[in-house]
Amino acid sequence: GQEIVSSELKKPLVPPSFNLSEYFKRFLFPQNECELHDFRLSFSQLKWDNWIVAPHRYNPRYCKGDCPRAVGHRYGSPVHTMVQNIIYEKLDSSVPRPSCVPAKYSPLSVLTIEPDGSIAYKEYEDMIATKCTCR
Amino acid sequence: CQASRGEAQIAASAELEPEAEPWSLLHPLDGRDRSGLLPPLFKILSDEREGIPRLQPDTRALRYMKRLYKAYATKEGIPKSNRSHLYNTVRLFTSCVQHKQVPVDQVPGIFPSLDLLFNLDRVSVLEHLLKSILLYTFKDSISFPSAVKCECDLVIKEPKSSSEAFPRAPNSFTFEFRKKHKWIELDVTTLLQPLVASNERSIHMSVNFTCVNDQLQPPSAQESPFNMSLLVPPSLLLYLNDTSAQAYHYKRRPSQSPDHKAHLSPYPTGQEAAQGRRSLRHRR
Repeated sequence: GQEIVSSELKKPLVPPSFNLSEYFKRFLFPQNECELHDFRLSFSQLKWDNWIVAPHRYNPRYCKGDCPRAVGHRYGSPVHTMVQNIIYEKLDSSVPRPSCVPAKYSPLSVLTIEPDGSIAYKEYEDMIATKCTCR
Repeated sequence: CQASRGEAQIAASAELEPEAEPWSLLHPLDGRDRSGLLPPLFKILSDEREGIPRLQPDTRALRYMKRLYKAYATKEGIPKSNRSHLYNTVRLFTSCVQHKQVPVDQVPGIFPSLDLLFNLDRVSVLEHLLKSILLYTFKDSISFPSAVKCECDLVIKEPKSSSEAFPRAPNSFTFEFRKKHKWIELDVTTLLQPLVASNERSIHMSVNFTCVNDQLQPPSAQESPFNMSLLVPPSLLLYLNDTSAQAYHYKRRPSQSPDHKAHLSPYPTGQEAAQGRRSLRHRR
């Protein structure tokens, strides 16, 4: 077997056309996997800047992308998510695949002018998505 | 006054088209907790028609609130975590000056009494008062030749809803104007706590000042700040804890709380432990 081993060793480890980063993208981090995306808006675009004084820009962020099959380790999804995925793949494709949704949020402070002319500083819960998950 | 006239207009339009005024749906004054309601921020989203006409606030008050915003939140609007307070709402109300009793011979340093009315319709039942400040400022930024001591007598008039009609005993505050003085804050929390807690919709008070310079004489006419025209009628600041579902409730880490009241430590602190030992010995 020595000849085989030595000839094997002489072969290049990876095929010449192979690209490492391509490998990573395709297998470890597949394209458009479920992740957090930015969406920066200013309240003047919504014509609310006559009553929202601050902040000028607001980035609520959102979750988008496909949920991979092995969601447990990446997204902390419950086992139910994998069960739902198996049902979708093997039993009934009318059952939707797991969805990519926000798992954690952070608050937002807003300075507004009230209809009676008074001014209010308020802090609202759950206004900015900070983490995504598959459910 | 401006605010109540504005309210009257808005209320009138609300009568015409009940859905025209979504704000009142958001803070039900009758106390029923409709937690499913959208926060005011997005109620407008669902309302297609043009924004509701709103009264413009006083520019100095707006400048003060912008400064407060910068102190409490980052540029992106995230509440700063190094905070030492529990309130998640601060409301600034501009007073409707009822009238000024201007004395015939106006002496510099003695201000005529001001009758003030604050309309608190925006305060919802779920917002609990933690602190309240009367905020004075001057029309122009001025500097004083020397420190000046002032005494402010404040009388809270009985609310219309209560039976007694007599004004209460005056409460006195003393404070000092230093060189470059921009804002003067009078803590009126203890006076207003019962009124806000009983969900009073307006607060009526009369305020008058007397000031002496550090030689304990009324400041001379040259010390310009003390003629009435430069002092702006005060605004009322309410620091509130909004207990509704959509408000942000800051979870304070034990290591961050400065005052022990809020920091209910599971173990007695040093002096409490010493006290415990003493009472134990005393009992023995």
